[in-house]
Amino acid sequence: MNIFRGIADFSHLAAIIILLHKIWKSRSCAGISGKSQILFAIVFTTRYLDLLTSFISLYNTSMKVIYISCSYATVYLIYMKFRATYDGNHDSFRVEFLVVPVGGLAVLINHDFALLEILWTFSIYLESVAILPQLFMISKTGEAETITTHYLFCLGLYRALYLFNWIWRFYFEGFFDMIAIVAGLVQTVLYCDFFYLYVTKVLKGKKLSLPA
Amino acid sequence: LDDDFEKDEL
Repeated sequence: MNIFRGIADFSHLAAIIILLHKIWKSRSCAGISGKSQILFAIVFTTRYLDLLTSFISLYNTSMKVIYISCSYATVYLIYMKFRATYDGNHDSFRVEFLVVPVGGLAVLINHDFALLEILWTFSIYLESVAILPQLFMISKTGEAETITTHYLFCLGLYRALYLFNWIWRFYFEGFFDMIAIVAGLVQTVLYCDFFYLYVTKVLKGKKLSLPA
Repeated sequence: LDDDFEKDEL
């Protein structure tokens, strides 16, 4: 594993933990898109089905189990435990407009027409757009808590670092996975606007708020 | 489920 991949995985883990911790500590999921979190739970579930079929490494298995568990815990906190604080009116992104096309694309464009491979492909495509309900929610309310922006930054950083990981792997291992690379590029691009706001506002101590 | 399915990335 190269340095980019290593930092990326821990950045991803940090994002997940930051979100869980924020909701748990504040006893509230205000400003968090439950829809994005459900999509991430679907992403992890469909991608890590290989936990049942193959063992790659202790690291690989542990991270997968942690990601899946935290993801379901987050969904549980939002829709069950702290349901009263969930801002459903502002979480109005129509997820079927993401899931249906992404499902179709996964059936059409994949490495191998096999169940596990198609579900893996579906998870890669879905992950690339899963943050859209959250970004939509922020654009609708015009603001985000600073801790939420740290979450988004770690999540965006994770995918940006995976791009460097793939460049590294292409040069040193001759490895590349076109599906992951294209979806990863799309995913990273979606964060660019947010990265700009994060650097120009949040890192200078200001709250992230959008012009009306 | 497929037997030869192996992805090392997360």
